[in-house]
Amino acid sequence: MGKIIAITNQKGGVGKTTTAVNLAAVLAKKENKILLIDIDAQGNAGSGLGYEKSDEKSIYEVLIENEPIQNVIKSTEYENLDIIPVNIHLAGAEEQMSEAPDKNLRLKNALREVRNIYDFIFIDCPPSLSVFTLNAMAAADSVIIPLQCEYYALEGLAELLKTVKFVQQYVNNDLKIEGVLLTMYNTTTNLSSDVMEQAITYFKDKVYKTIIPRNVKLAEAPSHGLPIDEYDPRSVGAKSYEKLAVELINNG
Amino acid sequence: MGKIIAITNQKGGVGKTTTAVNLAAVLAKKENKILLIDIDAQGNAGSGLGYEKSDEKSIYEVLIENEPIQNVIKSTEYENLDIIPVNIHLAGAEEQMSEAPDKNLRLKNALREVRNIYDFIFIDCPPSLSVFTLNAMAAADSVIIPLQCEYYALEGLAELLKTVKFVQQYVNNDLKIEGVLLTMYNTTTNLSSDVMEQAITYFKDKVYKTIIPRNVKLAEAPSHGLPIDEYDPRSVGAKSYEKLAVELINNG
Ligand SMILES: Nc1ncnc2c1ncn2[C@@H]1O[C@H](COP(=O)(O)OP(=O)(O)OP(=O)(O)O)[C@@H](O)[C@H]1O
Ligand SMILES: Nc1ncnc2c1ncn2[C@@H]1O[C@H](COP(=O)(O)OP(=O)(O)OP(=O)(O)O)[C@@H](O)[C@H]1O
Ligand SMILES: [Mg+2]
Ligand SMILES: [Mg+2]
Repeated sequence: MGKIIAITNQKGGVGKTTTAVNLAAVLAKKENKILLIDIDAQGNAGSGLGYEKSDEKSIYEVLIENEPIQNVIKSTEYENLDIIPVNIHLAGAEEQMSEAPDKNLRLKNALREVRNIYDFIFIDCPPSLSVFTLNAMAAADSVIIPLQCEYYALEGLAELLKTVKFVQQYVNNDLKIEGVLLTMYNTTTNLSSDVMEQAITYFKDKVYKTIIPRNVKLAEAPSHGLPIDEYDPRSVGAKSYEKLAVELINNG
Repeated sequence: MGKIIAITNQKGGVGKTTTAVNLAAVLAKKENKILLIDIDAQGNAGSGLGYEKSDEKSIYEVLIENEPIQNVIKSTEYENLDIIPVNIHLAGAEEQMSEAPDKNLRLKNALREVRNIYDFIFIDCPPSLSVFTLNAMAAADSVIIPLQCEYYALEGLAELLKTVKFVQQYVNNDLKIEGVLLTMYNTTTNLSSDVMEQAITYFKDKVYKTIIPRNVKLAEAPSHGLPIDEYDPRSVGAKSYEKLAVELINNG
């Protein structure tokens, strides 16, 4: 029974895509069957694995034209890792969905067909609380919240939690917080440890013990279209996503 | 005649707010009368200057209830610098505006009243191409595009330019690109120089000569509610925003 996890935070640039791509890649290597869904019109998750945006059918057709989701799943060169990349039309989809009564449930209904083929399904969300993020939260069993260890990133947390509560109340009663992941932790400044303290006060044991440090290799890897464990497996970035994958599995 | 500049890029975390806050603060110190408008529901621009989100009237009431914009302008402790912070209601405004025929022109119309009081009006945009960003582009004379010197940030440029062209064609014929600002430039990796080369190929002389380096002081300053020239005026972050302000003025 595949676990569906949305990776979301409306604050921009906090490491959502980096976490989605690298967690998916590491878990695939550990013989888990993984599907990575990119629902951010920017299409970064696809390109982090070497996929360019095309006009082939994708999540857009699933959400807008009821295309069966099996038709848009692509295999990657990595064993056990499939992907649904975005296509160029997704940017305009939000307007098109705004009248539909079931607009927030389209992804959830589509995933029924394939849910049991995978061990994990990760959904990379855009930096907004839009219909795409609501679709992801409605479809998901749980959310992973990447939290950049910098001041502005703390500000958006209250808004994000309000949205999670809204979704739990009206759209998906069973949605849980899988975990809060501290990212871009910088040991040379108190800023990061201050943010960590606040996160632990707010989220308690939901904060992952694994912390992702700021590591330039994580920023370089996407320019080669490679996950970090392919680009530089000995980097601190690769080791920390490896640890995160183990912690995620152990949490059950 | 005040110049209205939207600071925008739908890629998240590229330095939009950091640029809006610090450019506004530096120019105010140089005796320019400045208004900083925060139109991102996250409200980071306000807190970068020490303002907390409240439920006092703000840009929400201007956009939704036709509140005169003069009523929501607040002075700050910095001479020549006024601000319109967001309030807690802005997050819900997008749905409320979706039916209005003039939804993209609300800010432009509101600013007519105050435009001539200021030398510059900066608008800090959210990381999406939503109605708020369209309002900002419709109201603006030009846009500053912060471009983080990392790979994923390049991907969103084509989408952003499409939106600028759309706005120029249907909403605001006179919208120009004020400049493209390279941010978080990291000298320890080729990644940044690769991005710079691509930006110069794409945008030619629109790329500012001033480059903002990655500088932890810029990330620390907001946690003290201070612009960089107050928090650490000798930092390389402060000096680079000072240079940018001079370049912006010289470009005329
Ligand atoms: N731990 C890290 N250390 C250094 N750089 C990182 C780290 N994690 C991510 N990055 C880089 O920081 C930038 C932002 O990360 P990413 O794009 O994954 O964030 P995001 O939350 O998905 O952004 P968006 O809100 O635009 O979707 C990218 O250039 C990425 O390569
Ligand atoms: N040149 C820099 N060097 C180091 N840190 C920076 C720099 N510029 C911005 N930052 C930090 O990086 C993070 C992202 O910057 P900022 O919030 O200004 O981006 P943004 O584009 O406004 O994000 P969003 O898309 O969420 O609105 C913040 O924590 C900020 O303090
Ligand atoms: Mg992303
Ligand atoms: Mg911002």
